[in-house]
Amino acid sequence: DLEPEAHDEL
Amino acid sequence: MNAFRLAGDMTHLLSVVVLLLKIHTIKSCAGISLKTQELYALVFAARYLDLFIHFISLYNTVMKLVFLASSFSIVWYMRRHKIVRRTYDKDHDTFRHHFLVLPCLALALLINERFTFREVMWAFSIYLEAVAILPQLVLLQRTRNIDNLTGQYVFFLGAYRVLYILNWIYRYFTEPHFVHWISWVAGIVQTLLYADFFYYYIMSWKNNVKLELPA
Repeated sequence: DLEPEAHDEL
Repeated sequence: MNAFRLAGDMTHLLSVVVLLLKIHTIKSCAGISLKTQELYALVFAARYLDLFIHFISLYNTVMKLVFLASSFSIVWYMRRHKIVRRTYDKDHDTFRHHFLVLPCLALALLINERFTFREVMWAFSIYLEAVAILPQLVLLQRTRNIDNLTGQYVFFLGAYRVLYILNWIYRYFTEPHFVHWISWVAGIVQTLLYADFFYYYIMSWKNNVKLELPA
């Protein structure tokens, strides 16, 4: 199950 | 961080610098849509809620602070600064930008990566950013003399979006878990909105004539 990753973009 | 992402962030930063240069140094905001600037301030406020919760990198934190501070100060200049606000073309900046906010919020409540406050606000900021340029593009169409700085400002904003798409393509192939459909679809929509502008911008540059968008 893929968890949403942290938003590392601006 | 790949080269496309860095180049994208730098063109985004450059667009802000160009706009601040125009406002701060020339004391003019002619041709700039206050409605678009207000939407951007809202976009950054909603998206960077995690600023003091999640630390990603010093670069990330500093850039977020720069975009927050610059977007709110641009709105302040256009609304409150004695000289700058007189150059604001209020009569042509008539796009009903408030009507963009609620549909974006509704969409974010329906389509998000996770139904939490911060994730909904993140999706909201992505949707709103995609359409935030519309008042600016409408104003450009109505502006007879688009000055160089205004043209460059919008060009750099559009270039930032194109570079972000290249960044996503690169990340998709190099980071198998990097899947953000929301930002990809919204980002592609956002970039397509610039297509018309890009065409006329490049033509005016090629033919060495003043930029003008057909009404």
